[in-house]
Amino acid sequence: MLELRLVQGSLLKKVVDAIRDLVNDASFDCSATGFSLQAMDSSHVALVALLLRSEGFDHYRCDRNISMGMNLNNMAKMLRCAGNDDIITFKGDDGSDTVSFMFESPTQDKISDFEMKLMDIDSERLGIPEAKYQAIVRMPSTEFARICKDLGSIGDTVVISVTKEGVKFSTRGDIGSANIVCRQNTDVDKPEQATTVEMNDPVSLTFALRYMNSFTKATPLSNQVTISLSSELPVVVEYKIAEMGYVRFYLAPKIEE
Amino acid sequence: DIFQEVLAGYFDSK
Repeated sequence: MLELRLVQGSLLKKVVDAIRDLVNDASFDCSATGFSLQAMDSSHVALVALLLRSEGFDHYRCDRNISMGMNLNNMAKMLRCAGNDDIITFKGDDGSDTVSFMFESPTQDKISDFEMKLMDIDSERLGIPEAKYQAIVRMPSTEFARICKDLGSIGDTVVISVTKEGVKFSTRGDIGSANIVCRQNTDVDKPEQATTVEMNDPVSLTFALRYMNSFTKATPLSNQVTISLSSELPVVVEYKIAEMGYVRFYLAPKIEE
Repeated sequence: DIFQEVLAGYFDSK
């Protein structure tokens, strides 16, 4: 038996919208720790890891570890039927081939029930070791989204370079080239507007902008994004979900040969 | 030429 109740139901909508651009089908795992997911895109270049900790839910019951294969577009269709202020309860049963979503309006005058078919998913899971990164950039998530969108209209790849001057995003395409430098800036009214650059070693890596733009679908989840870079590792683009967990995207770099 | 790496080269399968 599995039962999860989330008063801030819109959060679940945002989570699904954040990842469905990258993966179509995914296996959600439920355990005492929380509701989690790890899925790779079809070309095995990018990976999304989601964690919603059990403590973040208003009610969390998970009697046994359970994996549920879901089509994210179908999930989005169901969740779109919930009002933005609705309370969402998610239920599943061992051995069942469906899950159910219940949406309650804040005043309890409308209650909707939806049942969604599960799917069999043969998912490959990767072990992601804890790592020390050469550089960690924290910046407003809307700013990062804007940069990826702007550069995406000029080129296909972005070079992200971190030096003690700040972080530079560069691209080159048929019509020309672009460089955007963001300097460390902590002198702001609100902490979420700050840009910080933590650098152990300078690093410069190239990534496909198509994937970066896909990651920015998670922007509504968090005011800040953390970009962790190391020349030996895929980049990690992390959106923290307040009091609940995170959505992390991993992307393998492009290399010159 | 620039080639796209895949994740399998960095992370192990569980």
